[in-house]
Parts: sequence; structure tokens; C-alpha cells
Amino acid sequence: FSSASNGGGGNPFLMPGATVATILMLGALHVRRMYNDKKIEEARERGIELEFQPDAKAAFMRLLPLRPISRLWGSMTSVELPVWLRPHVYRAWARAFHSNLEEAAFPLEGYASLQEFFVRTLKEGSRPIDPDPQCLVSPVDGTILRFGELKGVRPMIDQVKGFSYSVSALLGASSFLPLITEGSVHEGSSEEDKTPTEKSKKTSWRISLASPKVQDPVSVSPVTGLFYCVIYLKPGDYHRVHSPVDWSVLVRRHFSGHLLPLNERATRTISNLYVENERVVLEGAWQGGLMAMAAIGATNVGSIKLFTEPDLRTNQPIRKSLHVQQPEERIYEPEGVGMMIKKGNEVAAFNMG
Amino acid sequence: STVVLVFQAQAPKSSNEEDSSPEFNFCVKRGDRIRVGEALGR
Repeated sequence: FSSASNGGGGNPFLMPGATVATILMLGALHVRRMYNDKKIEEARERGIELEFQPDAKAAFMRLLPLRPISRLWGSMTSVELPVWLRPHVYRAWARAFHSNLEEAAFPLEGYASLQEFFVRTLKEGSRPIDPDPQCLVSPVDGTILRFGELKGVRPMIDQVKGFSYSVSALLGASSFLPLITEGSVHEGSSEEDKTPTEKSKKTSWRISLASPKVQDPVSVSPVTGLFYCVIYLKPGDYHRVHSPVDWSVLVRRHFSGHLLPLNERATRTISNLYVENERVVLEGAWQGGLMAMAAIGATNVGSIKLFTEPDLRTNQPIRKSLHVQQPEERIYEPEGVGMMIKKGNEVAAFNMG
Repeated sequence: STVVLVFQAQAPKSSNEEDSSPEFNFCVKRGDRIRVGEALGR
């Protein structure tokens, strides 16, 4: 501006013209995005599900250095804000992403950075846990994407209509499938004095193929009575993960994968999202049998902190090729018993960067 | 971010039953907003 106005030889209209053009272009893109979102919402209300349709933008996403971008985003959001600025920033975030500030456990001035605010705890009593022992509760705030019963020897879950991924790829190569279902569900008379939870914990441990080094299979048949539920957390949602039931966590697997976005557009256009993205899988047993929970990160929320294992580090700079996805696995001691977690207890938290 | 739950839900079998039957009913539907602690199913 100053060099142009000082007669330095430049076009005085170039900078303001370029600025106006950029603003108009961004505005047009935003309007187009809102229009597309509205069409998708209307289609959903009519019961129409849009099919998997990869496009050039999705292909381009895979070329981006998403991990460094995610880590940079984390660095930016961890900057400590002046106390006077904090309420304004967090109110703006809450307004943009529909967060309920009334639930935050502490005054807004108490959260030093946006990252700290993002992983905030809630006031006591904000999330009552359904006490029915037969009830499995949601581990997170979010939107139900998909749920149902899994069948067959290689059960698949739909990422979106037209594209599905295997449960074994999501949880780990030998998890759950195939399960031993003959002659091992119930023990003899010595087990009768144990509680149902203790029985199913021990027998489920024996029938789980979580890791080849854990046990030897006796016989194999297709899995039965297996269910799933996929829950999406929007940026404004409470981002801590709680236990859905009383259970014993026996194994933890950490997949260092990509950090592709997980929004609706991405699920419709990018294949293998949930089985390629960085994620932490907890596997164990509850009174109904086997239980597994996969917490999957995304570009803007790239790290997963496990309260059961505070030293676990996620969203690290990756030097090796990500082509071969081998999880890092840890068996919780004591082996065969694992770590007991009560329903409703905090298990993990997602965070930025 | 996304959370995927995969779980078995076998009812305990009684002495006169050969196999335990899967018994789990979801009480949500697609698109529902849900919060921590609310029932997914029983």
C-alpha cells in the first residue's frame, strides 16, 4: 500500500483489488458450501443417502502433509492467551461450533489456551450415567452415524453407502475374528460361585484372539451377537471419552496412520478413512462378551490421550513410511485380567494437534 | 474425530439352552445427537 501510494511505480489499485477479489471468492465458496450442506441435509431428511463418490479434492487431500499441518495447528492453539482475551476467543469458538459454555467446569478466564479449553472437563452432574446394568451408554458426545449387528466371518461396516471397511482392519489384524464359540463359553462347577461379569471376563479372555501370542485357538466359527456403533464428534462437542460399560481392558493398540479429516464430506469422498487414520483401540471384555472401542483422530484433532496410559504419545512426527500399518500393542497386566474400568469413568481425551 | 464401538451382547445361557442368544436392542437412530452416559441400547 505505502509503496504504491508513494508513487513507487506500482499500480495503486492492485492490492485493494486483489484483496476485494479474494474476499469475494472466499464468500462465494462459503455460499456454495452452505448450499451443498443444505442439499445434503434435505436429502437425509427424505431418507436418501448420498453414495461414496471420490473426487479430485479428496485425492488432493492425500497429498497434503496433514501431520505437520495438524501439529502446527496444535502449536498455534496451545499459545497462552492474555486473560482479558480468553472469554472473547472461547465465546467465538462456542458460537461458531455450537458449544455450551454453561457446562464448562471452570470460568473461561481459567483456560489458558484454546487447546486447554477444547479438552475442558464439564461441571459435575452434566453427564448423568444411565445406571441400568443392562444398558450400554454412549462413551462420547456426538452424532450417531451408523449402528447395527455385524454378521459373517468377515464383518464389514459401511463408511458410507457404497464403501465399507472391515472390523478386523479397524481393530487390528487378529482381533475378534474369528472367535471361538464352541465349548468354551461356560466353565464347569468351579465357576458357579463367580459373578456373571467375572465369568464372562475369564471366558471371553479365553475366546478372544486379540493377539496370537496371548492364546492358542481351539476351534473357529463365524462370530455371533456382534454389534457396532459409530459416533462422530463435531468440533464443538465435549471431547472426552468415557467408558460405555463396566469392563476389563486387556489390550491397547496404537495405529500411527494418516490424519485425514473425518467430516461428512470426507467420509463420502475419501476411502478407508477409519482404517488408515491414526487411532487408539482398547479391547477387552464386559458382561455381554467382547468389547472394543476405537478412538480415531483427524487433522484438526490429531492426538488421543489415554488416561489409562498417560505415557502414550500420539500424533508424533512420522519418519517411516505409513504404507504398512502395524499397530504398536500393549497387553495390560495382569495378563488375562487387564485393567478394570467402571461405566462412565473417563478413559481418554481427544485434543488439537 | 470419531469413536467406533464393537461389542458382543450375548445373554447368559441357562442350563437347558444349547447356545446363548444375542440380545441387544439399540434405542438410537442415525443422525441422533447423543451425550455421554445416555443409553445406546440394552
